[in-house]
Amino acid sequence: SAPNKRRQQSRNRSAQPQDMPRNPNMSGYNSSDQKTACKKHELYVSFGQLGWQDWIIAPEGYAANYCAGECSFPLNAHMNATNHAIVQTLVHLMNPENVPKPCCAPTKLNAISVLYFDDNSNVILKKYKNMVVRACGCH
Amino acid sequence: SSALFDSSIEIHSGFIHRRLRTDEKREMQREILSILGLPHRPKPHLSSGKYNSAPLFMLDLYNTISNEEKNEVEGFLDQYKSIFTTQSPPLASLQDSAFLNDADMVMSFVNLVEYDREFSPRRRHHKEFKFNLSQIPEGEAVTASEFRIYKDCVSNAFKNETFLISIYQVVQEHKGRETGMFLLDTRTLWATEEGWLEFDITATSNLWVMSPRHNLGLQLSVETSNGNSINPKEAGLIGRDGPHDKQPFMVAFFKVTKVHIRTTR
Repeated sequence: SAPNKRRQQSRNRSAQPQDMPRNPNMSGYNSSDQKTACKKHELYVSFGQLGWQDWIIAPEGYAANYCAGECSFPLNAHMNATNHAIVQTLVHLMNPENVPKPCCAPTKLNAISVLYFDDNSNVILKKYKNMVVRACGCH
Repeated sequence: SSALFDSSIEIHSGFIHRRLRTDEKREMQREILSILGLPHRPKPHLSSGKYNSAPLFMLDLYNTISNEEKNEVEGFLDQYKSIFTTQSPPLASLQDSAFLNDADMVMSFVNLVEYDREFSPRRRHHKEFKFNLSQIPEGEAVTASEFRIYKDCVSNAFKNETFLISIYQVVQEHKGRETGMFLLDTRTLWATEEGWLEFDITATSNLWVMSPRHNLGLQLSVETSNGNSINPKEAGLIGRDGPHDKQPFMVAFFKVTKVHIRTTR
C-alpha cells in the first residue's frame, strides 16, 4: 500500500508518453522525465539505402519505429500500461537489485505489404504482420 | 547517416547514434531477410523483366492494398510510372481484388517456354506455356490461380468471326505419341474484342505445387466458329514476341496454412 503523500503525487502526474503536453507547465513531469518516459520513436528502414532496389519493387522502405524509455512509477499515468507492469513495478521497488522495471514494448502493431522479385524473376506480393509499431506501452 | 538510421532522428531521440560497421550492417540485412522469410537476397535476371506484364499486374494489386502507403511508393517507382500510367483499364479485375482480400501471398510466374515446339499435325497451332511452381514457401496453399493472356482487336479477314479459346493441362507426354491433355477452361470471344483474358487454373496449380513432377505445362488452342484451328496470333492473342507489357503470365493467390516460426538463436 502506498502512503497518501505518494498517492497525491501520482495524481498530479498526468502526462502521457504517447501525447506530449501542449503546455509543458500543465504536466507533472519534469523535462528529464519526458525524455526518458516510454514512448514511440521513429525509425525508417530504407530498402533503397540497403541496396535492395533491384529486387524489392515496393515499398521504398517502411516506418518500423521502436519503443524505448523508462517504465517507472506511477505506471497508471502511462497509456497502455498492463496490470502486470504495475505489479512488476511494485516488485521492482521492493527488490530493485533483482527485479527489473517493466519493459517499454509495442502494444499495437501494423502489417505492411512487400512486392519483390525472386531468383526466377517471378514477382511476390506478401503481407507481413506486426511490422510497424503503432503504439508503445509498459508490459 | 547509416542505411538503417535516419540522421534527422538522431537529434530528437536522445540516443547516441552511430554509423553501422559493415559486418553489423550485413547482420541487420540478414535479420530483415529472415523476417521477410527469405534464406538469401534474391538475384533476379531483369534484362527486360521489370517492364513485363506480370510486375505491372502485381504493382496494380499492391496499389490496391497499399493506399495508406501511397506517398512512399510514388517516389520509388518513377521508373515504372511512365508505363504504369499508360495502363488503361487496370490489369487487375474485381475478381482479383476479391481473391486478394483473402490472400496472404500473391505470386506471378513468367512463362518459361522460349521456343515453339513441333506438335502433331492436328495440334500444330497449339501454343505451350510452362511455369515453375516448385519454389513455393512451405505452408502456403493455393486459393485461386489464373492464366492471363492479352487479346488484341482483330480487324482482318476474321472481323465478324467468333473464336473459341481453350486452355488444356498437359497430363502425359510420350515420344512419338499424342500428348495427353485435360481441358481446363474455354472462352468464346468476338474477333474485335480486346483486353486481358483470365482462365481459372486453380486445381491444376494445386496439383503442381503438391507434385512438381506433374507440371508439364499448359497448351492453348484457338478455333473459329466453323471448327477450324488457327494460329493464336491470327486471333490477336499476344505471345512471346509481343510487347513486354502484354506478355502472358500466371498468377496464384496463397493462404498460409502453417505459422512460420523463426529459428531460435
